[in-house]
Amino acid sequence: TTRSWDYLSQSLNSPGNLVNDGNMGEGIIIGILDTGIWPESESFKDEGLGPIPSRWKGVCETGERFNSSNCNRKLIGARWFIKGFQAELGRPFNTTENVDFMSPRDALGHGTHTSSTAAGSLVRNASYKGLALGIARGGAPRARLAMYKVCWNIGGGQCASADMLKAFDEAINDGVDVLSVSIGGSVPFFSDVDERDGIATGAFHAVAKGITVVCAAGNSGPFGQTVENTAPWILTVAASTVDRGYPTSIMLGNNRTILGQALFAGNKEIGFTGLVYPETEGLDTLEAGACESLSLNGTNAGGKVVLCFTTVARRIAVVRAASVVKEAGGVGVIVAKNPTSSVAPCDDFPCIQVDYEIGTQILNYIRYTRSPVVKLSPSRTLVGKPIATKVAFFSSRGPSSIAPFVLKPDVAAPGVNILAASSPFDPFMDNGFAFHTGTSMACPHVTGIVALLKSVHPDWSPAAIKSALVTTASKDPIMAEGPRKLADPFDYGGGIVNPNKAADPGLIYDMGMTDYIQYLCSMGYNDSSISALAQQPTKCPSEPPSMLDLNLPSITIPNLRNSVTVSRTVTNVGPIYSIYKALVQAPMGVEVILRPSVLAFNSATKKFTFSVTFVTTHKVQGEYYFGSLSWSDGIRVVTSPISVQTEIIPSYVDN
Amino acid sequence: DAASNVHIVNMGQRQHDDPAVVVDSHHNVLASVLGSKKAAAESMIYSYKHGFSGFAARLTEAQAEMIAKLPGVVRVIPNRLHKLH
Repeated sequence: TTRSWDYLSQSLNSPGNLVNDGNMGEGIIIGILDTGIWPESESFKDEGLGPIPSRWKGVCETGERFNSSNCNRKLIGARWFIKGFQAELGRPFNTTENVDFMSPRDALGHGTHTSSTAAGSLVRNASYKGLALGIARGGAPRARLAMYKVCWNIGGGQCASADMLKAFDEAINDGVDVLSVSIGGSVPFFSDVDERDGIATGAFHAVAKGITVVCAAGNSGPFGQTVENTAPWILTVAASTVDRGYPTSIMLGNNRTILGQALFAGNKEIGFTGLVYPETEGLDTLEAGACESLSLNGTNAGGKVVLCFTTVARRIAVVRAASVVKEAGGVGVIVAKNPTSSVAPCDDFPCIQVDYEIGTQILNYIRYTRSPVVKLSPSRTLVGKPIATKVAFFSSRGPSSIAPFVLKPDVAAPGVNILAASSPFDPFMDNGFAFHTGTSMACPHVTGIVALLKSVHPDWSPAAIKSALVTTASKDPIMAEGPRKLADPFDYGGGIVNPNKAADPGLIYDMGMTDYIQYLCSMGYNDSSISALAQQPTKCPSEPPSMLDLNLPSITIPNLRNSVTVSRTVTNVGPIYSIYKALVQAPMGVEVILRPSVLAFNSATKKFTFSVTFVTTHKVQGEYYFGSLSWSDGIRVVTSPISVQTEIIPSYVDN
Repeated sequence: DAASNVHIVNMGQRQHDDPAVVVDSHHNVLASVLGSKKAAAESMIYSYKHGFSGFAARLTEAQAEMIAKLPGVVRVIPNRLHKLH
């Protein structure tokens, strides 16, 4: 967060932005479902905060190394839920085997990280061993926090649906305004009305009470149809990079200098030393040099830097290679891999990432030089324009596998190499702060922004807030990692979240309980399931309503045959007398007809319903093509992403 | 009981504004299947009483099936684990 809020134009010293207009989230209460919190972190100091909002009904539960004095005017509530998890475990949770605390105290660091990203107080001179130096803070630094610990330190953090449902239930009663949930399931997902999901049903009840629920989209990218937390009442967040990199100099013996990426914070450079690539002879000549199965048998790596190649995107390949090289007495590793922006420290050991092209050039230097040598320098922090924004490789992609008519994810936010507070038990922590990467880190960025929006627009519904964020998000030019391509709505929904524009969207696509029930009926869920979820007797019409007419801030048609007409209703939340004109960017091969194309609002007309007809000219079973529909009054631009797939043969899958 | 697993029992709309009365109703439903209030109290894990009416309890498959057939019970489903992102 030492860069992400500036990147999102939320600098505290810039008047007229949302963080200042929203009084830094003063008066807003953010609930976090996560691994707990490290209350002594500087990020949770309460200096300058006024009294706890009187509507707050939550508590500060005590437990192992956590008592009521651990709460303050910043951390105003803390609860913990373990019974459902423990029952799944089938035995008592052994907190010695897996360090954790039977209390809201965080061992893993994840909950501390997400909490400080959403609403942490200002901490100056935060860094990871000097890297990413700056002010660490939350998006809404004056908002209050309530931790609902539902995840436990086994296998990277696991959380039971029974516990999560209880946390939602208590948070609703406690009086939170926003809930942040960096948790999810895995394909195949449970339906929106199935309590096993824990999040969709819990979130439904929260949203019904006006509480916005922000969730992580998942880390199963770049594959399509992997996006999680897809219910239309949830605000689902993909992960993008910020304009910050960590160039790390690799100087070859031929005087060529290459800048790789690493979080190597060593004080001294590693002077010219031997450079090797473990090449073997025999049937599989490449196996020895593969980072994930690196074998240095027969390679003298002592005091040298080792080059390896990997096709494994996950960090495990880098970790494994660093460990093997270190064990063999090596002094560094250069990992050639499919380029991704996510880097992580290797315990003060240089593990530098380069792409295949650079890796191949280094390999050629090794192969065709008698005594190859290399010099490695510590990483530097580079911020600003030269660094492009990308949707992260790992960020789960749409379309939704549950309801492809509902565009997911909704928006993207910074979630790569985020420096925020952590627990002392986090192996990546330095002086209270750690870099972490994931849609878990993107989610609380949006949570903080939602808190600010709530502060400015207390009467906006969760759907209105989502609409404002989706329709004002920044789109171009943004690339998506893995493989590199221009990002589309299945990568980032409406785009990269733009807080200042979201504060004044002009028009919103609002929704309420009736719309969500319409969605549930369209999905074919039975009346009793819907009644149970909606907390009201519900009878769906015999002819189910069209899913396409759900008043979403986006239009997704997964099965366009010939033509279809969809309708939307916009509500004017800008100046009373406004005229909006439409601009349509039609998806390739699809004709778009809009009626009307001009909307004139006045004191009597605050809402307009319009229709959009899509006619396909594709003659073959199509891929998705993307476009957009924008309304503009000359100042504001309200853009809905459009995604259309032509369907010639129903239910035919060949991709 | 090794054969008992946590199940989430959804009882739909809250029938009473007083959370204590809602919790009592959950214990009554559970007791009607488990045979006693004491057994219900031991089996009960959580009462959900604000967002919706329901509870989580340790149940065998047979008990879960019996509860699912009771009036006022919408659905009984097993607990599941999720992961951090």
